[in-house]
Amino acid sequence: MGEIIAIMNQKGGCGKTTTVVNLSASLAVMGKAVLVVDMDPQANATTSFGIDKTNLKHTVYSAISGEVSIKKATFPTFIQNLFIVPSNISLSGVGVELSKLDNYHLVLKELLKDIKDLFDYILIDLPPSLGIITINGLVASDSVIIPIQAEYYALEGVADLINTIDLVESRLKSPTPIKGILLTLYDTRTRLSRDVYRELKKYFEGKERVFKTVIPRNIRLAEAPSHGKPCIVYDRESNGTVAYLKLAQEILDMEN
Amino acid sequence: MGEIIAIMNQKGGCGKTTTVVNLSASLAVMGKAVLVVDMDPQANATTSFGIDKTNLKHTVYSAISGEVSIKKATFPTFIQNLFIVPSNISLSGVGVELSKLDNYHLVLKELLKDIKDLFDYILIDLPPSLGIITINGLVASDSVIIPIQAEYYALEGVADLINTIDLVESRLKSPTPIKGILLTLYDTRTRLSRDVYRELKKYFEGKERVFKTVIPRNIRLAEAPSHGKPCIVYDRESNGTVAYLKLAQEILDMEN
Ligand SMILES: Nc1ncnc2c1ncn2[C@@H]1O[C@H](COP(=O)(O)OP(=O)(O)OP(=O)(O)O)[C@@H](O)[C@H]1O
Ligand SMILES: Nc1ncnc2c1ncn2[C@@H]1O[C@H](COP(=O)(O)OP(=O)(O)OP(=O)(O)O)[C@@H](O)[C@H]1O
Ligand SMILES: [Mg+2]
Ligand SMILES: [Mg+2]
Repeated sequence: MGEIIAIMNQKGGCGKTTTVVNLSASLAVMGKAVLVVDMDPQANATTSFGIDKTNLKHTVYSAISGEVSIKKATFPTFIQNLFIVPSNISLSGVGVELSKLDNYHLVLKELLKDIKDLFDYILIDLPPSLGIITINGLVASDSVIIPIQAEYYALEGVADLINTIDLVESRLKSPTPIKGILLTLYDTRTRLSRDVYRELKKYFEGKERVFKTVIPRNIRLAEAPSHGKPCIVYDRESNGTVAYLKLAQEILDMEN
Repeated sequence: MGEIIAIMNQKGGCGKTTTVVNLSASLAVMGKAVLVVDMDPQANATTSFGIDKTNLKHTVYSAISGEVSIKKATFPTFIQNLFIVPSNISLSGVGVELSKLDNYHLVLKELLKDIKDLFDYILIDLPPSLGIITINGLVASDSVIIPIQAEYYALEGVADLINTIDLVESRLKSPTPIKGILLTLYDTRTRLSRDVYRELKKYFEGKERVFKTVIPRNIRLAEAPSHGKPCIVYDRESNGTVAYLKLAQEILDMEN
């Protein structure tokens, strides 16, 4: 029975896509069957696996709009055990279309029912907003991972972010527990990173789990997507690769 | 007659807010009368001037919803010549409210008519999305500055971004010329930054202006917001401050 995890934060550029791509690849390399669902019209997760977003027969939008089943929009990647439901700019119009439905927030949840049992983990990449796409992602998920970059604006947005998740839960009667807070883009050399990390731990103490694994700022993580590969394939030894393998292990250890 | 400039890019974390805050402060220090309109519910621009977003009498939302005039929602900052229409999380519901109006895309444009002549420059900070808030920002503006970070995902999104701006122009019959492409978070030490810069210049050659000024990655720019000050106040000598002063000068030189 697969676990569906949304990777979410309305703050832009905090490492959502980088986490989806590298965590999914790490879990796959550890032998888990993994599906990535790219729910961002920017389709950064899609291209990170070397897929041409302008030349797709079916995307997540084809499934959401009812043109094809989600199975038809599921493709293998070049990594064993790792599959993807790709995206492209066609998804950007879906917010307006879905808003006309009564159960607009259940569409993705219903779609994923058909394939949930085929995978151990399903990771959903979301855009930096709180619109209908993100709400669909939250409602469809069993849990959510919140990447927070080690910078001031990101820290400032935390209270609003937690309120928003609570609001979605109470209004739509669909709880999505936080699996963990993930500190990303941590630069060991700067006082700013250390200050933000200390504040975050204080803020969440006794409330939510903050992953022990911290993702360092590592240029190889930023270079890998331009080669269409997750970092574990691009540079097996880099700090970025090691950090995401550790995160995958920390998540697997939580299961037991 | 003030020029209204939108700072826009749906890619998250590319330096939109950092550009609005530091470019506006630079123009103000050079003697221009400047207004910042914070159209992001995250309200990062608001707090960057030391304003408490949880304790605001009026915000941009109060003006958009018709509760008060935009003048009543305009406040001075601690920097001479620099004013702000602040924001907070109350703005996040505006998309749904505006979508019910026929002329949903003209609301901000109409509001700013009342105060446009009081300022030399009005800079609009926008969220990382292509929703109704961003469309209002584009339609209300005389021109748009597009910050693009020197990283791969940002480069990948450029074609979709330009298509989207063109689409807004043709559908809503409201042209917003691109004032310039601004390279941000440029790290002189990495090959990635140099590669992205070269690709961007090639992509826009003969089509759009790429500002000569490049904004370097500079930790002082990321630290300044935690002190509630633009970088020119926080650290006058830093590379970040100097770069935004140069950008302001390059924009003023374009006028003549
Ligand atoms: N740990 C890291 N070290 C170095 N660069 C990173 C790291 N994590 C992410 N990046 C880079 O930072 C930028 C932002 O990351 P990413 O695009 O994954 O964030 P995001 O939250 O998905 O952004 P968006 O809000 O636009 O969806 C990208 O250019 C990415 O390559
Ligand atoms: N030139 C720079 N040097 C160092 N840090 C920077 C620079 N520009 C921006 N930053 C930092 O990078 C992060 C992203 O920048 P910023 O928040 O301004 O981007 P944005 O496009 O407004 O993000 P969002 O899409 O969430 O609105 C912030 O933490 C900011 O402090
Ligand atoms: Mg992303
Ligand atoms: Mg911003």
